[in-house]
Amino acid sequence: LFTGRGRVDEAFLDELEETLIESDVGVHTATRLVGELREAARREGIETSEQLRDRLVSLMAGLLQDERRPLRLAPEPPALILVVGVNGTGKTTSIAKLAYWLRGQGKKVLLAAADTFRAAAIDQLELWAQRVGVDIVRHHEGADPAAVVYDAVQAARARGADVVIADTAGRLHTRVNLMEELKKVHRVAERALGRPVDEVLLVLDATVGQNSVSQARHFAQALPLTGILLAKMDGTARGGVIVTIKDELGLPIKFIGTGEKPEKLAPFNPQEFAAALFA
Amino acid sequence: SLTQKLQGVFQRLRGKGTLKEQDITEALREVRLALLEADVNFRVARDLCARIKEKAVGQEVLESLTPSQQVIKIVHEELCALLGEDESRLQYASRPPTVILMVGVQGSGKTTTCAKLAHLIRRQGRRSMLVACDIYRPAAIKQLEVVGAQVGVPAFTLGDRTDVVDIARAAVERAREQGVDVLIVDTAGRLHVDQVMMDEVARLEEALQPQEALLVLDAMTGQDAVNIASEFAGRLNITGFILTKLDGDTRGGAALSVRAVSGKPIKFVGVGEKPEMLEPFHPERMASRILG
Ligand SMILES: Nc1nc2c(ncn2[C@@H]2O[C@H](COP(=O)(O)OP(=O)(O)OP(=O)(O)O)[C@@H](O)[C@H]2O)c(=O)[nH]1
Ligand SMILES: Nc1nc2c(ncn2[C@@H]2O[C@H](COP(=O)(O)OP(=O)(O)OP(=O)(O)O)[C@@H](O)[C@H]2O)c(=O)[nH]1
Ligand SMILES: [Mg+2]
Ligand SMILES: [Mg+2]
Repeated sequence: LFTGRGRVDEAFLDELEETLIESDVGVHTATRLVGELREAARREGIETSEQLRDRLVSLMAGLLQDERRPLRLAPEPPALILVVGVNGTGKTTSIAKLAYWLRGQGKKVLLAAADTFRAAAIDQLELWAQRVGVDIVRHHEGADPAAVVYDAVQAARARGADVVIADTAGRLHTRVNLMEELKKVHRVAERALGRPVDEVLLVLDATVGQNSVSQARHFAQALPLTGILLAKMDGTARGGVIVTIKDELGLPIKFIGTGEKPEKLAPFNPQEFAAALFA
Repeated sequence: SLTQKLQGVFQRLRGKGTLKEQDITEALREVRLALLEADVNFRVARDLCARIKEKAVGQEVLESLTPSQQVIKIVHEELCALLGEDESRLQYASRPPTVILMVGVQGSGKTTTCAKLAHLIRRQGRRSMLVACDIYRPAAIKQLEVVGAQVGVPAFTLGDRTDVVDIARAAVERAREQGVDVLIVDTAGRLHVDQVMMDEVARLEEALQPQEALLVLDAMTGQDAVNIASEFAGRLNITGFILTKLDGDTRGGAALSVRAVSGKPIKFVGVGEKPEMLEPFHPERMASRILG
């Protein structure tokens, strides 16, 4: 690998950089990471291409590490998880998965159908509630989403539910009025709880490229996001954009979605994720 | 912007005397960065930059007083050439019903776009009918019925316990009986690497022999766009693409990627959630958007 005293094989570093770019890490982050790897290789006298690749994996895993995983729910019920994101990323389906996961931990879950806009959104969440065996609070289509969340928190207190998970309508982060609507939902949720919302999760689609960075930035400006759920990791997309997001915004990745069934949700593992980029 | 970056590069290089071929290579690094930032697949970007370099070196850019402008012009031309013509037309059958099969990965906007197409076709004076062939997603059929009702178009369904090919065949029968001009077939989102689901849509295409098989793709798709496009175009006779959610701030490099890998036209773009928010594809506008 070393073509001279202390000189690293640039061709192999190029290959590693290409793998990062191909995984949607983004060209600037990829170039920076490979630069750090080059420095580490010189300092640590890394000798083989395998070791070089492993060092890059550990670099990335370190970047992605965060103790704020997976869910931080207040001890006094009900806790509230607000799920947000742009259109079609997998919010509604991920909520079904979260409900299934929490139920498996013995928690009593209540869903809030606060997507009162999109065609059959309430029906979709209702079917999931039945399938996963949890309760749901819903109003009619066109109702005020904040009112649905408020009602759900009250219902959770009345019924002794541990966790409320609120679905919201998909919205492009560039739609100012829709982002204002979401801020209102969040304010009302806090008021209903009497304290901060436990988790505000941004659902990102692993097949989306660099636009996920813009999505994360805009949603983080509007709401106190607590983490990311990266859905659709069962395809061929690698979701590398979360490296840039973690690096620039510090948002922890909490879960990975790996399919359309309720059990297809796993807590995020930085080491596994980084290693999978080079599998 | 890319123009400003190229101006900066050439100003610096000019300071060292006349331009050489390696200076073009340096300038093109900025072009490659711009393309990658825009989510163009890295191999597509590399091939595109090689073609741009050939042209730039051959076109007296080296002697030009405004090399950055020349290079931008070449880049724009190459992008437009790759993005293709303004081909936002639907292929109609000589004997109705015309069948349009809508396919794509999960969440790309197929169901919503079915209603948009129905709305467009209705404005052109033809009668269409939606066909509910997503028998998996909870409330998918209801969603199609609701968006169909919003544009005054019925949705044909046999529920979610019947095979999609049987549903499709029955829909064709019904269309003939009722003199429906166009059938728009909604299908479930599916991974291009899910063999069972790709087999299903191949069977559906085989049974329907559609005039159009449109791949509905999210315009924010990243490097994976080439994989999705090549798998679908490999298994099906894809006749074109619809890129959705272009009302956001994505640069939309996926447009170049799907064109490079399939050669099929981008027919329409989705620019919002409402039924009228479907526009014809404009290659020059897309090229400017990708370059930022
Ligand atoms: N393969 C795969 N598909 C997924 C995953 N998560 C969600 N989906 C699918 O993605 C599609 C969209 O999911 P939804 O849950 O409706 O997405 P959403 O964000 O709620 O959509 P909107 O409410 O319209 O914004 C559905 O077909 C889901 O089954 C995943 O992890 N893997
Ligand atoms: N802003 C915007 N949203 C869109 C556009 N097209 C579709 N959507 C939204 O994207 C989300 C997903 O749309 P669907 O029509 O359910 O997508 P789908 O491909 O049928 O999803 P699956 O059937 O689960 O694969 C919905 O919230 C739509 O309203 C568009 O052009 N712009
Ligand atoms: Mg939803
Ligand atoms: Mg659909």
